[in-house]
Amino acid sequence: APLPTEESGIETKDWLSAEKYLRRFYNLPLGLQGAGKASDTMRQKVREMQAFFRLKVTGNLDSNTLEVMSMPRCGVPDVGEYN
Amino acid sequence: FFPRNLKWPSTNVTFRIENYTPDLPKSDVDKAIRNAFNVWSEVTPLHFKKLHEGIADIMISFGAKEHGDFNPFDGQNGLLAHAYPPGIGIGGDTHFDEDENWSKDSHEYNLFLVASHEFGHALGLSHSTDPGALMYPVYSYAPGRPLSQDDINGIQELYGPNPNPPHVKPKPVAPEKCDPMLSFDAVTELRGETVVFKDRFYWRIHPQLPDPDQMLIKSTWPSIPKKVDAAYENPEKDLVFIFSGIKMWALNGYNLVEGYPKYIHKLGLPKSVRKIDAALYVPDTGKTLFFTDEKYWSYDERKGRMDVGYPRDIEDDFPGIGDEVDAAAFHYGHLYFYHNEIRFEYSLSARKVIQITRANSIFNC
Repeated sequence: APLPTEESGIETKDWLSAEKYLRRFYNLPLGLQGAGKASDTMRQKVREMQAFFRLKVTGNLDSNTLEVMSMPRCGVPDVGEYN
Repeated sequence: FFPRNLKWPSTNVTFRIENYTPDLPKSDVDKAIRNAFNVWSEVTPLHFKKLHEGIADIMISFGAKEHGDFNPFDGQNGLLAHAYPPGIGIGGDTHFDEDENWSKDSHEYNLFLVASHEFGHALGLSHSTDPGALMYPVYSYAPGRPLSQDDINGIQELYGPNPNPPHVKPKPVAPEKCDPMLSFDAVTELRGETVVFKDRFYWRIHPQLPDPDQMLIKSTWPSIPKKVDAAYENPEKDLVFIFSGIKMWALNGYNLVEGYPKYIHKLGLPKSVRKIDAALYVPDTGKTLFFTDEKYWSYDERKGRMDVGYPRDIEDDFPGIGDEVDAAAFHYGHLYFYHNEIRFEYSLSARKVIQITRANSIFNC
């Protein structure tokens, strides 16, 4: 999916690693989705992640969120069914 | 918990270590794994029995990248380990990423802590949102007993409490910021924040945050001793110096600077000084004052040497603050001296104490 324009401040590398993180730990669905849908789903998953880590819930990939995503951690998903 | 509150049907759970990391002697791995199980058996009726062959409930292995469960690791850092909730087959199995460097202390990822966390999953606990809990998903090092009340409540919800709990000396209680008798070990500025050290803990006071954060010294700086005697900031060098006994460390931001610890005697203090009570840097003069017992020294930061004519008596040069200090800091042009539960605000220009408050008035108590 194309990178959403409102996230233009985020580098592609950060965006891709965030997507990977959310797929692994927050069940972000794999693959292509309908137009506009990818961004909404991603934003929702970012919100979930921010709420879990008691960050400010914005749905945006701000620096605090990216920092937590880059920390060493356990590979078990934080929410939902064990995959 | 995992969906359907998965748990082992019996309180006797078996485990087997399938292979070992080369990062540690085999005996250290065995010890870390056994101690990690003990963490959970101390608070539940669970018993863990080690098997040397065959299939155990919890199969433990070290592997890199794709390691046989289609749930690959990612090389160094990132994912450290994972475990499966209780169940047959892969259920309960615990895998550690061999691409990590494992250690028995804080230098690399501490195997005991990661194993304790993963065995929480292997017993049925999911992740906790409590940053102080062992089951919080992000790795952080802290010495001592790893379980928080949140972890204990979780595991006891599944298995109940230990009917014969061992006599465990509880962790010392963290100092309470609004205790009227609270005294401080050390106070310093750090890039606009104020950092207050007390026992094993420190508080961060940020001017834009209403409440100070309290943290374990060891969880932020595992290699410095758990008790700090003195600290000061030199904002021109963007360094904070921390003193414990006869050693000193330097921080740039929250990161330890390489080349430390150094001995305090390198500053020019006599060998008879075994501990600095307090230190502060006065930007206008470029001098750092070191307080030990009833004396103080003046260190010229620009010349990198002690000024002549020191030590001098604290009581003579800072009238009104008594003859000893526990902590000191320079803030907005004033010196602050802490002794027992009292804070003295001292004006350098007026050469006198201009306000006396409780030490914890710094927390708005």
